[in-house]
Amino acid sequence: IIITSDLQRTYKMGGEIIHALKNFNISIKREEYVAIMGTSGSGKSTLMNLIGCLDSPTKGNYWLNGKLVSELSNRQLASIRNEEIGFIFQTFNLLPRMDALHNVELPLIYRGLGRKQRLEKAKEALVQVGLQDRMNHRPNEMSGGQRQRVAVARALVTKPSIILADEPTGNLDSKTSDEIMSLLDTLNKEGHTIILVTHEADIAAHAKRSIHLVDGLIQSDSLN
Amino acid sequence: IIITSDLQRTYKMGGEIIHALKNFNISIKREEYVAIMGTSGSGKSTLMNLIGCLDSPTKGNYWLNGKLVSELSNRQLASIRNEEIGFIFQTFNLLPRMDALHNVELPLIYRGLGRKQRLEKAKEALVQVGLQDRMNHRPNEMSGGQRQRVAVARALVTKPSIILADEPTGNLDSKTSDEIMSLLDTLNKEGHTIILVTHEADIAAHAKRSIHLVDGLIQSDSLN
Ligand SMILES: Nc1ncnc2c1ncn2[C@@H]1O[C@H](COP(=O)(O)OP(=O)(O)OP(=O)(O)O)[C@@H](O)[C@H]1O
Ligand SMILES: Nc1ncnc2c1ncn2[C@@H]1O[C@H](COP(=O)(O)OP(=O)(O)OP(=O)(O)O)[C@@H](O)[C@H]1O
Ligand SMILES: [Mg+2]
Ligand SMILES: [Mg+2]
Repeated sequence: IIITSDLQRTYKMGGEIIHALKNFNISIKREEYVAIMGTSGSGKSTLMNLIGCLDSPTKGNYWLNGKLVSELSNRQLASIRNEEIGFIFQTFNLLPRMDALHNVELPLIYRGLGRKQRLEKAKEALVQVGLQDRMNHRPNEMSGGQRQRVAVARALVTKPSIILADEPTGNLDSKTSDEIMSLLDTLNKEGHTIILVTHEADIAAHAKRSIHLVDGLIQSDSLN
Repeated sequence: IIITSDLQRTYKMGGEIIHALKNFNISIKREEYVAIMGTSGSGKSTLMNLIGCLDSPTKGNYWLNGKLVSELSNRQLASIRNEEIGFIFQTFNLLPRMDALHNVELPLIYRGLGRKQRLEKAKEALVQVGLQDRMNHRPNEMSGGQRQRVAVARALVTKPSIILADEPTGNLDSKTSDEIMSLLDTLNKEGHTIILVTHEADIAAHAKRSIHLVDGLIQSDSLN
């Protein structure tokens, strides 16, 4: 389902070249549950952005569901992002002027669902992350952990076949973390592919396979 | 040094009243090292914003260094914030159009230091958090953990007498977390007062006293 070949992402900063991801080769099958770990700056979010079609590699190839992503049009890419992939961002990326309910409703608008059905599904997703009492709050009227949970709800509301979670529990206490991880575990059992970036070994332990990144390269890739 | 009496913070949302902090009574002496823990939404950031003079309580009193904060003018409050308090925000709050060096330099400008001295101190602070190779990067050219470390460097660059750290290691791997905590531990040994919000027990263990918040109230307050 996800295959990369010599994937690279570099940034040019003045005279300097930063190799955020180097010769990255990976193959992830449908329904896998993979944890990606590594130190700060090792390339995890860069990798997630490439897999999530939010960024293009500098070199190398990426096949998603058998299609070479670099050959897709912008329209086809946007359609894949909306229909196949749910992305939980490390820094949440919520729209500040909308409340939680409308932030979570957004991916359903792209899917063409009617208003009544969208609001119903958005409410259900917010209840699942424990935010039934915060639906009408905007991001700056919520705590850090509540914002993170809105980001989780928004990524999951379309029940996407591939879930990319970039540090989904970084701002959560252990009880709330457990609730979010148990949501992800259930989705994996129901057949969704999950790729999870985390710094914490206990969170990574929920996955079935762990990949360790060091300086943009895979240091190890093994079953848990 | 920090005394609160019946401190309260409520928010009005439409017809609803949210009691983020209720009848909060605390006394923190100079050079203490206090950890504040509690579930998502329990009032930790609200408390930190009140202690850091970034917000005013709805009721109750707050004495900082013997002065009643509610009776200070805006000018006096701004002066306290710049001279006494270093704040590490849960969501970093960096200026997006400036690079790391200039973000960290900002508190020193308020202190009236000359350009050469400011840049020297800002560089030193960035080296201390391991970001010597990212000084000229803007926030969106850095990883999540790198942005968090810029927020740490900025809070510490003026060597403030009171350090308020709202989840300073939430986006950091364990090795980098240890480095940041060892910085804070050293500052406490050198006489700085530290109040640290965290969800992780291993991080809280660095402090000498732990306060647990539940729904805006103190559930427990004991020595570590
Ligand atoms: N501007 C606001 N308007 C309404 N409610 C608010 C506002 N800011 C915060 N709240 C509410 O106050 C409560 C306390 O928020 P606070 O940010 O202090 O929590 P916290 O303990 O820091 O949580 P976390 O661990 O998730 O960061 C939360 O339930 C939050 O929804
Ligand atoms: N736009 C950019 N321009 C220049 N360098 C960048 C840019 N974006 C990221 N980088 C660099 O690429 C490297 C990898 O970044 P990435 O965000 O993938 O790290 P990460 O593993 O997610 O780290 P963290 O655990 O701190 O979130 C970092 O060293 C970062 O500074
Ligand atoms: Mg990252
Ligand atoms: Mg908070």
